Amino acid sequence: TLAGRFTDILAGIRGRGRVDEKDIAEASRQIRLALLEADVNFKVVKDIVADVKNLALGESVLKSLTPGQQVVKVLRDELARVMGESAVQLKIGKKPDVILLTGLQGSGKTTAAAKLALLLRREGKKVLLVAADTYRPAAQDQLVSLGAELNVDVWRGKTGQTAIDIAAAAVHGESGTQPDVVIVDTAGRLHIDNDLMAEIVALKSAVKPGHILFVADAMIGQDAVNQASAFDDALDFEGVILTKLDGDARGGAALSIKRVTGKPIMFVSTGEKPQDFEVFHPDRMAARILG
Amino acid sequence: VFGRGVFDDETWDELEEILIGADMGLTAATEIIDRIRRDALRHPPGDSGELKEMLQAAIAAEMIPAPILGKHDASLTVIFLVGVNGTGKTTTAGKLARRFADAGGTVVIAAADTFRAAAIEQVAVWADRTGAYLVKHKRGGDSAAVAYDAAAAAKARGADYLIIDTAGRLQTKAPLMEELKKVKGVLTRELPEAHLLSWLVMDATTGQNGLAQATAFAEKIGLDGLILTKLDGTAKGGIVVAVARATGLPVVMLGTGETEADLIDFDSNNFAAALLD
Ligand SMILES: Nc1nc2c(ncn2[C@@H]2O[C@H](COP(=O)(O)OP(=O)(O)OP(=O)(O)O)[C@@H](O)[C@H]2O)c(=O)[nH]1
Ligand SMILES: Nc1nc2c(ncn2[C@@H]2O[C@H](COP(=O)(O)OP(=O)(O)OP(=O)(O)O)[C@@H](O)[C@H]2O)c(=O)[nH]1
Ligand SMILES: [Mg+2]
Ligand SMILES: [Mg+2]
Repeated sequence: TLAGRFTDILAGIRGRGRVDEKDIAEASRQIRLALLEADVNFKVVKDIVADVKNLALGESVLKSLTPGQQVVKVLRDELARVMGESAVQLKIGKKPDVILLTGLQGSGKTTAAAKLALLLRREGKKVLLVAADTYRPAAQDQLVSLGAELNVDVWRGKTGQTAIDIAAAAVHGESGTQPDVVIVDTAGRLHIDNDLMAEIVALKSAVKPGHILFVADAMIGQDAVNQASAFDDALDFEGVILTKLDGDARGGAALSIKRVTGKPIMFVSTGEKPQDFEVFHPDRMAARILG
Repeated sequence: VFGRGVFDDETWDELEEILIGADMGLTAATEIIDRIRRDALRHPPGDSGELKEMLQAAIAAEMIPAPILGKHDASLTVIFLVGVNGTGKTTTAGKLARRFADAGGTVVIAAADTFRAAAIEQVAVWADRTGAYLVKHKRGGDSAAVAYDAAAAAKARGADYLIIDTAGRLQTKAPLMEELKKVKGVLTRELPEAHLLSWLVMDATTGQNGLAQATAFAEKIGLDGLILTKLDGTAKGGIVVAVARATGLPVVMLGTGETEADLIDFDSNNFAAALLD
């Protein structure tokens, strides 16, 4: 663990009482190693190391800690600061409030749509799921099946309709179900696929969602920054759903995404069952990344 | 960095960052850069083009040559596709079915993901598109039982290829890994004469957890190779370099898109060149 690394290197400089340049050089190396191993983007790591160095050398650190403890505290505080101070709530607006889910192939959007529907229904909201992925084989079947298991209505439009047709119809009340919230599942797409990025931008214009959530896999590596920046530039999303946190991926992508886009992680998916879904807690993520 | 004419400490740091940015991991990146730095002392590169070639060759040298599919005596080749959730196993099953059909082979596909919503419907579309014969049970059924029936069908039909599509599973889930071992056990028992290949399907966007995935699957069920998918994105898939160093596993093919044609053979030089682009 990172705390373990610090205990080793800084054990030898216990007597000095404040952190100096030489202490910080070795500590910086260990911080870089730990964060890169945790999949934090290398540019974000550079920024964090520089910030920690300035803060640790500064006067604002507690005098009651050893130099090693001071550096670890500064790093923990800095990670917590970057991740965000507290959980960010999804505020459901006037009905029908539309939530648009987007992200790369296989990130967990369809599953997340169903899970978010369950969470909102437990908060007393009537939800309509919209199966607007017209590309992937059996994608609409997948959401219909998930909806049936949860007793949540699913709108799939007619065969041959485009994603925009299907979503617009649902948002304009054609399903006849009068939902409080409409959750639109979309096809996975690459941020460098101009046609599909144009499609999702057009879909946003057509349905004017109250919320756009970027769904990202917790095991992504350095590419997280490329993906998230591109989607944020195109759509100005509100927040992120981080999936597959039930694995042992450290999830450094979460830190990179938050640091680069400024957008909060709002929900996490922690398994394959519909209940495996909760509001994100920034402090827990910082602890996980540090290992 | 390749555009500048001068090689200094900053050059080596920047080259290391390219490798780290490609998800190679700090250990592999540092070792590769240290090695070419020593080589550069003995044979200084004349220009940045030559430096790029040295780095490309060093990366390619880390990769294990992919075995040529089809060079064996067995009449039936079984491809056992495994991996964590969402990496592209089912789509890859479809792409393989297309490749084998184009080569004139008869293909059987086992819809052995009996867990996920619409998994069977999804692979059924691929079987339909490629003319493969699909063996499936009801959702919620026993995955090993599907594999058993598919093995029987492959034998009965004299199939050339049997592709097993399995459910995605995180390597940390012991009961799911045990299930996979049981499914493979059925295949080895029922088709002892077949050429059985277990391939881990990995997403090119995966970070360092990819190494944990490869070692866990290799340890539990044994692997013969990797298929790296979604290389049509911006991720470089450098994690396979760390996997090659740790496990000696070759990358056999690359997924480069979502249609059945988007599957190419792995070539270490092309892969290294693309990584540095
Ligand atoms: N273990 C685990 N698996 C998950 C989680 N979220 C989703 N999955 C699985 O990840 C795989 C992909 O999920 P999907 O919901 O199909 O992903 P998607 O983003 O809709 O995929 P595309 O529509 O093809 O882009 C499925 O096997 C899901 O069951 C999670 O939190 N934990
Ligand atoms: N861009 C791109 N997308 C791919 C590639 N391979 C698969 N996909 C997409 O990735 C998503 C997931 O593919 P699947 O085949 O369902 O993945 P899987 O591993 O079977 O998923 P689970 O069974 O849920 O674990 C789909 O949207 C595919 O179209 C590829 O090489 N490039
Ligand atoms: Mg989907
Ligand atoms: Mg599948």
